[in-house]
Amino acid sequence: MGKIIAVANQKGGVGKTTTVINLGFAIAELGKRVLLVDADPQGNTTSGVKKERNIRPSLYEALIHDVSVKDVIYQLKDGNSSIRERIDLIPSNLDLAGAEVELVSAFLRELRLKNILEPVVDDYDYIFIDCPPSLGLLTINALSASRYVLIPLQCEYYALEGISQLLKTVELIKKGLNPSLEILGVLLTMFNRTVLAQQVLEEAKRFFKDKVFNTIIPRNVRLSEAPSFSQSILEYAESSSGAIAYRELARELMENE
Amino acid sequence: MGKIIAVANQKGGVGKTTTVINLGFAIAELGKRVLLVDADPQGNTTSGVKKERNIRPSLYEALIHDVSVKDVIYQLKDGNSSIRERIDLIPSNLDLAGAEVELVSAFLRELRLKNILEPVVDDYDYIFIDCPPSLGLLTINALSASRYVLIPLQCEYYALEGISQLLKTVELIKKGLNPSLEILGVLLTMFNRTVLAQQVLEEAKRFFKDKVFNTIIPRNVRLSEAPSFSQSILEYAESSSGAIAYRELARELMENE
Ligand SMILES: Nc1ncnc2c1ncn2[C@@H]1O[C@H](COP(=O)(O)OP(=O)(O)OP(=O)(O)O)[C@@H](O)[C@H]1O
Ligand SMILES: Nc1ncnc2c1ncn2[C@@H]1O[C@H](COP(=O)(O)OP(=O)(O)OP(=O)(O)O)[C@@H](O)[C@H]1O
Ligand SMILES: [Mg+2]
Ligand SMILES: [Mg+2]
Repeated sequence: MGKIIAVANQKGGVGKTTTVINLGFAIAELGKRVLLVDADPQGNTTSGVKKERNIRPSLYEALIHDVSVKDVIYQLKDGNSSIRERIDLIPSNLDLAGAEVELVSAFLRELRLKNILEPVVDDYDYIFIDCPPSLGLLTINALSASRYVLIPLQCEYYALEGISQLLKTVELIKKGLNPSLEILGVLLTMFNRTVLAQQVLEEAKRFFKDKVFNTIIPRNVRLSEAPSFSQSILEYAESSSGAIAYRELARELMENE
Repeated sequence: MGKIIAVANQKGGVGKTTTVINLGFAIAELGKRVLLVDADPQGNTTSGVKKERNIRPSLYEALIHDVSVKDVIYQLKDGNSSIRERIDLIPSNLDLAGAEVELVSAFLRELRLKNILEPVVDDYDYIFIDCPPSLGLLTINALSASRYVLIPLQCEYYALEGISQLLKTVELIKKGLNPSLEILGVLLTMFNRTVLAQQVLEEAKRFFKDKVFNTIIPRNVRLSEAPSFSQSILEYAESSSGAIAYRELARELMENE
């Protein structure tokens, strides 16, 4: 029975996509089957793992045109990498930008993604959903479809400021659409040796207590280079601090099972 | 006659808010009257310059409930800072998140912000509009209301990838809603001494040619600390590399007038 985990935070650029890709790959490296769902019209998870552009049909066709989920799942396996044997992807592209508006008046508009994933949940051990930087219908679909939400928190002021709003949204969804939704954890990202980063870490620990992952993702330029080659950090720079950290996070996740 | 400049880029965390605040303040430091318009439900520009939370009425009330623009303009002047004498703010808060959906079926939905700003354009030399990380109705309103769009470009791969989509949106708006919209320039942000940053800079120059500002904003932790005190960089750390860069950008803008 696959664990569905939404990676969400309405603040931009906090490491949602980087976490979906690299945690997903690290979990697959440990032998698990993983599905990555790109629910962001920017399609960064898609381009961060595959070179082809504008893959269709995509999540958009499944959400809006009822295309079967099997037709929008693509294998990453390429005969080269053994990790990629175990990773599939539901890609997105800019068509999905229309979805937020088209969904507004759609039947069961918050539960579309949940229904899409239903038939395939048992084919995977973990399903990670990459969310856009907003609390709109795409993120709401992701949170309504998930058992858990993982919250990346960039070690900077604005990131901390937006957290209470995200939590309110999670609470609303728990009350209404998805009572079993839980916070898997808060992941400090882009950590470095500044006073500010340390302050955000302490503030996060005070606020979230044991929900803050022990693993902290350091700022590591390799993590920002990897997507330009459509590679995870484990393929691009396997001994970098970024790779080490995401592997550590994968182990921490598995230990908490 | 105020120059209205939208600061836009659908990629998250590229420095839109940091640029609106600090370029706005640097322009005011040169003696100009400036209006900052926070068109992002995250309200980061608002919290980056004012300590009060949930200021109402806000942009939301003007956009959706036809509250007069004069009632949503707040002065930043506080008797202490001379720069703040010349800066006003139209704040936003989370109510604005509802606006994207409420605007979908509204009359003249793309031109609301343009109409709101019409009566006050001549009260300012520069009006900067902070956009959310999306190409939804709020960004479309900002682009339709503006004479110029300034595009912050973080020196990383994903930021470059999203640019062509932003440009397509600008083109669409030029054809339909706002033929006089022009790209004021592309601003490299969070620049540092990595190969990747240098590559993004060269790629931006090849693609945008003379539209790339000469001024480059360096990565400077002071810029990320300042908002936690609701201060611009000019107030928080006036001799930091971030302050120097934004002053330099202000001068470059004024020279191109
Ligand atoms: N630990 C890190 N060290 C260095 N760079 C990083 C790190 N994590 C992410 N990045 C880079 O920072 C930028 C923002 O990260 P990312 O795109 O993953 O954030 P996001 O939350 O998905 O953004 P958006 O809100 O736009 O979807 C990207 O260019 C990414 O490559
Ligand atoms: N030059 C810089 N050096 C260091 N930190 C910076 C710099 N510019 C911005 N930051 C910090 O990086 C983060 C992202 O910047 P900012 O919030 O301005 O981007 P944004 O494009 O407005 O994000 P969003 O898409 O979420 O609105 C913030 O925490 C900000 O304080
Ligand atoms: Mg992303
Ligand atoms: Mg912003």
